Amino acid sequence: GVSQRSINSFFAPK
Amino acid sequence: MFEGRLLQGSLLKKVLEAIKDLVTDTNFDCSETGIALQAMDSSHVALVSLLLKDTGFDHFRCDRNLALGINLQNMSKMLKCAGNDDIITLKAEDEGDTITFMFESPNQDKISDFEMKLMDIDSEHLGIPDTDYQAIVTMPSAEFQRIVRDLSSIGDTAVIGVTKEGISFSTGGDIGKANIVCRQNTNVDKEEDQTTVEIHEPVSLTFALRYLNSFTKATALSPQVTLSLSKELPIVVEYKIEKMGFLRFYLAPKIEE
Repeated sequence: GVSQRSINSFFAPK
Repeated sequence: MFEGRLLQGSLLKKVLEAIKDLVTDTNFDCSETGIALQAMDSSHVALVSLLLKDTGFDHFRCDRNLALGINLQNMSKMLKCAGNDDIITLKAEDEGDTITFMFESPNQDKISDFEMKLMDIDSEHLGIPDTDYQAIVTMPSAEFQRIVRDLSSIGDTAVIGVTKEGISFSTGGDIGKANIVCRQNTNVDKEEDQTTVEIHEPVSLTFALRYLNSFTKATALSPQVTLSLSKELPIVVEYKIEKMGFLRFYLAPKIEE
């Protein structure tokens, strides 16, 4: 099935 | 000190209405170039990014960079006390623990000062890389709001697909399925009614409708919304704020395991 990714798996902390 | 006077105070009221249910507490980062805000929702699925440039203010002064920690529900309560036509001024001292909202009625016969307590917030800023998106669609914001609301009554997730023909929104649930296609339409009289599709490659991604629905609370900010999509990247839902900047929402997709 599809799973919800989290936003910080795409954008790294600055 | 920091001071920003906004002739069109309703813009700030609209910004708060758009984000107060998505984000609880956040820093308003004030610098000499304006006010910026970046915050994730509590589930870390969506990210809000706001920019209000100094040039959009009637008067703007920021002597040193300040991070004003604000509870958005509380700020919303304060701004609801401003009239829609009021001029709103934000004021904060460098070492203070409060922010003052001053509301001036259009004919200057009523001046209100509201002082709100600030809070210390440890905020983590995410670096958002510049991306050449595979598809960028600009469409009427009210139409996007309508579509997202309609689909939410049928399913929990929407597949958003873009081809050179247009943008499609599909969902499915216990009661059935729905598919809505908006075709590129640049032959309408008013520019704000146009739908334009800029595409490098067709793209199709799945998103939670609950979040998309929440983003559309920003509809009052702009007649148009821009959706930027790339394979396996968060969608960007952008509302431009005239002369001031933007309110952007980033939403992580649902991805097949």
